Amino acid sequence: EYNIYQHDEL
Amino acid sequence: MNIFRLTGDLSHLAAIIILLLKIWKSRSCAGISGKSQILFALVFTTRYLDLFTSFISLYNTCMKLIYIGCAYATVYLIYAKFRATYDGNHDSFRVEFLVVPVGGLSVLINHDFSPLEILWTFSIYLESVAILPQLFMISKTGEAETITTHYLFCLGLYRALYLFNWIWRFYFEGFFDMIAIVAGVVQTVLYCDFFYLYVTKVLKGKKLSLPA
Repeated sequence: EYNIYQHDEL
Repeated sequence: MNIFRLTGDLSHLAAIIILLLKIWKSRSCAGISGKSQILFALVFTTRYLDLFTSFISLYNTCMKLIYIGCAYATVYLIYAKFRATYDGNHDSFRVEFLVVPVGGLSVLINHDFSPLEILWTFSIYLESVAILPQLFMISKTGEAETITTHYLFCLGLYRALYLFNWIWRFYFEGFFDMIAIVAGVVQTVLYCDFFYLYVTKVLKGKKLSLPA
């Protein structure tokens, strides 16, 4: 599941 | 991490390094919009505050630190070290016309009404338009050095590659972030006119100059 608040892109 | 994301990040890195090297080697920031560079420094600062709150990967942390460091180094070179070569008269875009609406929009449309999330949203919206002072400067002077066009091409290519990354992630991971996607499309579209000139002129060995 992705957490939209954890931004893993730069 | 997919190939589009990785090449996008590397393209972004290449753009930043090209600009730094251009200014450093020529000892001049002629033709470069200091305002755009301040906006990019602001973009990285407000976006990467999560360096303090969450760890994603060593790659992620290192790239963020490099981007922020280079952004401030570029601003320093333009406004301090090589200030005498800065062409302020042609860098006349009114940045408040970007920052104020973008600030308002990030408060209104975000994923979560929290300080860090609003600042992240602000950075995404601001990045999409941060190049406008630079494009405005080129349209005003009617020309750009070839090395500057390489910088702009890499910078535009980076967000275009991210668009493919988002398509990839939607299909293979079910992931999508509407705020980043819409802003990314806007950002890429702003470069289209430049891409056309780059391919039809610069890649054929001609200098980028606009008809008077």
